[in-house]
Amino acid sequence: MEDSETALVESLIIWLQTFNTPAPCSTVEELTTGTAMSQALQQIDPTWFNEAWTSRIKTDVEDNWRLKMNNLKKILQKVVDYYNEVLAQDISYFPLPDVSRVAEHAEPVEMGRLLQLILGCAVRCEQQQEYIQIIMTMEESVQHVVMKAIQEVVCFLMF
Amino acid sequence: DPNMKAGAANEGVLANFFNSLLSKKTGSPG
Repeated sequence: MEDSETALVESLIIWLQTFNTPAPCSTVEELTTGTAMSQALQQIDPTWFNEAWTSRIKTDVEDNWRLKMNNLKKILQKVVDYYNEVLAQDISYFPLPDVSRVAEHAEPVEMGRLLQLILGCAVRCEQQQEYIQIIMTMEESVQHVVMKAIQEVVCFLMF
Repeated sequence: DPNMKAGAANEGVLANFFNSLLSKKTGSPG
């Protein structure tokens, strides 16, 4: 794996930790359940990623990769719908993550893609100012990766 | 010090980028 690909997921995990989610989010493996990501999304837009939706994300998936995959599929679909319906942005050119590889193998590149999409939601949502300012307080090397990740998402949106 | 200059330049790039994001209208296309 290239360093840049590792840097993406590592930096985006550091960014996700700023949400202080009840579910752990220190490693790719911990994120494979989808719980921490769904909790962060609920903070990003509580109207769209509401309780009715988060309640469909199973929290007791343990090591069952199929249950993890179901959670991740729900997250990806809801995020894609957010781009299309709330942000009015066409995300169809963005290389969507293969959630089965995330669920089964904790694949860091695919996880990076998923986190990248969540990052895109955060910097475009109504509370964007709050999230961008938090990013600006982060370590410079992390900010740099986050900037590249945002630029890439924007680039695909404009494609 | 060239390293300090490079660091300051990098900081400027980051600040410019995130400030430009802040100035964009929420949910606007592009």
